[in-house]
Amino acid sequence: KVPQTTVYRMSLYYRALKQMLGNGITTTSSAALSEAVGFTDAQIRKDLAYFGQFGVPGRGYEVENLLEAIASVLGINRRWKVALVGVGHLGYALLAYKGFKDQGFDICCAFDNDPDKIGKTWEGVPIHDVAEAVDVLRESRIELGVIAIPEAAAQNALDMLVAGGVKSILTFAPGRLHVPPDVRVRRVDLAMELEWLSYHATSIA
Amino acid sequence: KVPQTTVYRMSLYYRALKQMLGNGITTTSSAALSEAVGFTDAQIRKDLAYFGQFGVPGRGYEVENLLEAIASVLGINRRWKVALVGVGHLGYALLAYKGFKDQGFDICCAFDNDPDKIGKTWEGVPIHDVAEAVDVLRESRIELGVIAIPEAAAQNALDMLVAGGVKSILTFAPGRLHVPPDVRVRRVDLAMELEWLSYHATSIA
Ligand SMILES: NC(=O)c1ccc[n+]([C@@H]2O[C@H](COP(=O)([O-])OP(=O)(O)OC[C@H]3O[C@@H](n4cnc5c(N)ncnc54)[C@H](O)[C@@H]3O)[C@@H](O)[C@H]2O)c1
Ligand SMILES: NC(=O)c1ccc[n+]([C@@H]2O[C@H](COP(=O)([O-])OP(=O)(O)OC[C@H]3O[C@@H](n4cnc5c(N)ncnc54)[C@H](O)[C@@H]3O)[C@@H](O)[C@H]2O)c1
Repeated sequence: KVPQTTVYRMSLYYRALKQMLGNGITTTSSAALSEAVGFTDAQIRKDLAYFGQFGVPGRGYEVENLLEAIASVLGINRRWKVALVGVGHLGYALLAYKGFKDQGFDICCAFDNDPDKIGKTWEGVPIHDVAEAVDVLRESRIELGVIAIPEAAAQNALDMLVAGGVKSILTFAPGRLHVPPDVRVRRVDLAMELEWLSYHATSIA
Repeated sequence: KVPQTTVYRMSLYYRALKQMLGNGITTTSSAALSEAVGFTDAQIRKDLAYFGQFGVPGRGYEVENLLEAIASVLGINRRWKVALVGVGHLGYALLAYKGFKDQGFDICCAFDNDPDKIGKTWEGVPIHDVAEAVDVLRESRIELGVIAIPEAAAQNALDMLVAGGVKSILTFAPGRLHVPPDVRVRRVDLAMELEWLSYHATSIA
């Protein structure tokens, strides 16, 4: 079983390699990659070994080959159809964020319960009434869901996404959720990012 | 040296213990904590051991004691003054997010370059002209900074925060940043959260 942190680091390696390619670098080594991402070259070799044999000993890695391999491991060598529930401040920032499209994630429909928003199209994405969600999700064959609504409505949103056939969900709403066994939910709490900073600021002092 | 992932897990343990306390549970075990967070009890014991001896063998942990210990490790047993640069969709969602205050992070001033926003107060936070930032940061003794502006302006924002005495910065802006040696920057790219989901959705298939 691959540790969650290896998956996270694969995303970081992917970004560093993309940058190298952008700078015209076509071959690299685990030492050069280590310099770019801040993990030891031993850690990099251990992470990559979970997924196969890459590179030639002594000659390093072909950047394009390694990028393709990591993209296929992460599943970002294809497009994903994403639905967004809740188009408030956070939801709108996610709609507008180019970083999703760059990695193959296309938010193609959004849902809200605010009559002033329903029927509009923002950043090219139609906003539907949350009451119609299950039909729209099924018709559009949505694979990933993002929840950006208040805590009280989050469980309903999850149930609706699942009823619409979505099995992988990212949620920003706080609070406990009951998740069916075959559904995977990833929770984000941005306060934890500040806790990482406060940990380091405290441990230095 | 404590691994970054241990710090991340300490934030998760903190949240699970808080929930236990909310449910009236006053003592717990690494097995019960393991059930709540999804990591093995061996991993939990290993993580906690970085920071000291907690609990009594055979009798488990006092929830309140463990909470206090983790809070002090993470530096969330005190309040932190936070400045926000950029009050657009993402910035506003961060201003309004209660999860920051709950963990001791108080956004007490914000900066923008949009004349329609400067001088306003949103969610109790005054929005200053980014041109006056260095003075305001110094006077308010700001310790943490959050960057939520477009990539092109991010390096200027970092330099401004550093000139204002801020040494720990969370940034949502894409692109490379030149960071002085004694400053710590944490980058967030929410696309990586979707990549975690696409990895799992792909590896099951
Ligand atoms: N986890 C994090 O790090 C983090 C960060 C910021 C915000 N948040 C959370 O994200 C949520 C959204 O934040 P925001 O600032 O965008 O809030 P907001 O009030 O601006 O937006 C909420 C949106 O959800 C819609 N909505 C409400 N109930 C709904 C329902 N039952 N069905 C469909 N749509 C519904 C509203 O009409 C609105 O458009 C909040 O719960 C907030 O706590 C979490
Ligand atoms: N990393 C991530 O996961 C993630 C997610 C969403 C958005 N983003 C990024 O966050 C940034 C903000 O997103 P948004 O949706 O809030 O955009 P937005 O356009 O709504 O907000 C940007 C705000 O920054 C202000 N601004 C612009 N230049 C400035 C400067 N030089 N000094 C001070 N203020 C300035 C604008 O006036 C505006 O208020 C974008 O760069 C976006 O790519 C990142």
